[in-house]
Amino acid sequence: SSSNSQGNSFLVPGATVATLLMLGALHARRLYDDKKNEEAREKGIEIEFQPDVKASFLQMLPLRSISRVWGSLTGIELPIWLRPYVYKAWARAFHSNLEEAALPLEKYASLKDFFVRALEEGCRPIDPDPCCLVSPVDGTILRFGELKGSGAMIEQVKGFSYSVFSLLGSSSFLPLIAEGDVQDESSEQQSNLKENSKKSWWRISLASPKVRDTVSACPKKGLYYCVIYLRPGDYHRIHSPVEWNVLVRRHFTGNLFPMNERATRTIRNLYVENERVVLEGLWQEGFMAIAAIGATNIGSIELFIEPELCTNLPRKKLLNSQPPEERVYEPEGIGKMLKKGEEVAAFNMG
Amino acid sequence: STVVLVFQAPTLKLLKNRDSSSEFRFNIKRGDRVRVGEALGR
Repeated sequence: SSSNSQGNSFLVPGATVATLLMLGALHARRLYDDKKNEEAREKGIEIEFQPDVKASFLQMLPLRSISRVWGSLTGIELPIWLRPYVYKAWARAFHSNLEEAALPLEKYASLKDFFVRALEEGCRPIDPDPCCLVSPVDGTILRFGELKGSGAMIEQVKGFSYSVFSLLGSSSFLPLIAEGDVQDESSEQQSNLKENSKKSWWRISLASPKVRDTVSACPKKGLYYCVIYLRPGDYHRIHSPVEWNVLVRRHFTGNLFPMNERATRTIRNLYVENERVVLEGLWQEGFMAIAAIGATNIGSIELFIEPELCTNLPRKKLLNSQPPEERVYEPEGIGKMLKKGEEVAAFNMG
Repeated sequence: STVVLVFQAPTLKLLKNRDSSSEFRFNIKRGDRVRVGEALGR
């Protein structure tokens, strides 16, 4: 029995040390990979899509439950004396700017409240030029450009793209590709598109100049996109990029994969798989849409224009092909009017 | 988290009296840090 208890007394510390060594090795490997990618990026080498074991492992995890537990933890009210220490530690770890917070740190009851803080008045002046479109968030520009060709594809990372129709929803009022250019749509989607074309306000051709009428003096319209990534330490409220009318809101439940740089390189269809809220409408130049896409640690999206919308809800295992829940804002055709720079939504923790 | 903007804007304005053509242009590049309210393009 003494040798037994002796064995046990070595077992726990041994297992702990082994676990710590393994985690240390994994972390070192991760740092090495990230450093290699950083060097590649600095040389201008485009990192390619490369699914890995970790991405497959993530598919098996209960990410939504993890996200909700994370939200409960960060929603715990902290003692007032502790708050500045916790928020300063968070700011140091994630490079947040504490000077811009609208309230003194003691006023934020939990990390969750601090995370979705408003900024002091005047911290984000809105570019007054009526011909410009402003950034709706603080963040890093991942991709931007004009959508051409019949698939209207956005590159997630070199070697992998996703369709704007999948991102925004197929019943979207997206400018319809001139009929006949829609090659690979199934028959009911063709009829759906034809149906939409009766509803839609206008049509443009993304496909080819053959449909463009180069003689008319009317302005030619293109479809543009911009993908902006928010780091954990960034200000996480979403503002209106222009003055526009929001006509439709679409909520896709989906998954809650992480949205960091590694995830975009290794997880297929990340942007069209994750939970997201899409606002769609019209601005002075035509179609406008914003997609706010959640992630494991920031899984909830709160709409100030529709406070009753709840996201990141526990749900039984549903297929991801569940159609989005859609709401047309009243009055139909006018919807909700937003001014440029106005607060629209916020990403919440968990 | 990530925000994706999809919007329509002029690509080419053919003006009958042969003015210069105007189109939407981004004034950002990949990897730029942007803040709320800063112009992404005009």
